[in-house]
Amino acid sequence: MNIFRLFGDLSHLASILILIHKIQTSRSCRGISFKTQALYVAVFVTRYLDLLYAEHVSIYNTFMKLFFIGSSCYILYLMKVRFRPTQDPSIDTFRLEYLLGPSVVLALIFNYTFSFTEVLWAFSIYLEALAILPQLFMLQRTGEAEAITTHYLAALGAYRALYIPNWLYRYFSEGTVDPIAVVAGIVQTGLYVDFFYIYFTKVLRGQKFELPA
Amino acid sequence: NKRSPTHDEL
Repeated sequence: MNIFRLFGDLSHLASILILIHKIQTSRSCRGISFKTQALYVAVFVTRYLDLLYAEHVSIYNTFMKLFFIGSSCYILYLMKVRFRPTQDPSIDTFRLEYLLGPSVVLALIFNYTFSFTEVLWAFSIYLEALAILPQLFMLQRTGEAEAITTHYLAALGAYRALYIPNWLYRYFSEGTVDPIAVVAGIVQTGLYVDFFYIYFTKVLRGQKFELPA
Repeated sequence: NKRSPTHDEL
C-alpha cells in the first residue's frame, strides 16, 4: 500500500458516499445514468467474487470489496425502487452492447491465464474503463449538471488518476508492472480529461457545469 | 494460475 493508492481508494469511497448523499437529500436520481451504475455493479461483482476463491489479501481489501459490491447494489435499489419516478431512461440512451461487447472480446484475447476466473477479472478491468461513458454521454446530452453530480464524477476521476502514480511507485519500489490494469487505467482516466477541464475551470469557481454549445 | 501482478488492488 502506498499513499497514492490509499488516497485513490478513499476518493473512490468518497465518490460513492457523495452519490448516495445526493440521491437521498434531493430524493432524486436526476442526472445520474442508471446504465453506468448498473455497469459498476457488474464490474464489482465480476472482480470481487475472488473473495470466494482467491487467497486472502488483507482485512482492508476484503472490507473495501464488500463495501463496493454492497453500495453499488444499494444505488441500483435507490434508482430502480425507492426513487424510481425520478429516474428518466429517455436520456440514458448509450448502447450497452458497445461497452459489453468489446470488454468481452478484449478479456478473451488479453488476460493473464485463459481460465474462467482470470477472463472474468480482465473483463471487469476493461468494463470499468468504459463504464463511465453512459454517464458522460448523458452529461453531454443535457449540457449541464448539478454541482453535486460533478463532485461525484470528480471524486471518481481522481480515484483513477491517483492509481497512475501508484503504478509508477510500484514499478520503482517492487518492479511490478501490470499491463492490463495500466493500459485500461490510462484509457479510463483519459475519458475524464474534458470533464476535469470544465470542472476545474468552472465548477470549482462556483459556476454551473455547462458544456460549451 | 498466473494472476495479475496487481490483483491485490481494488
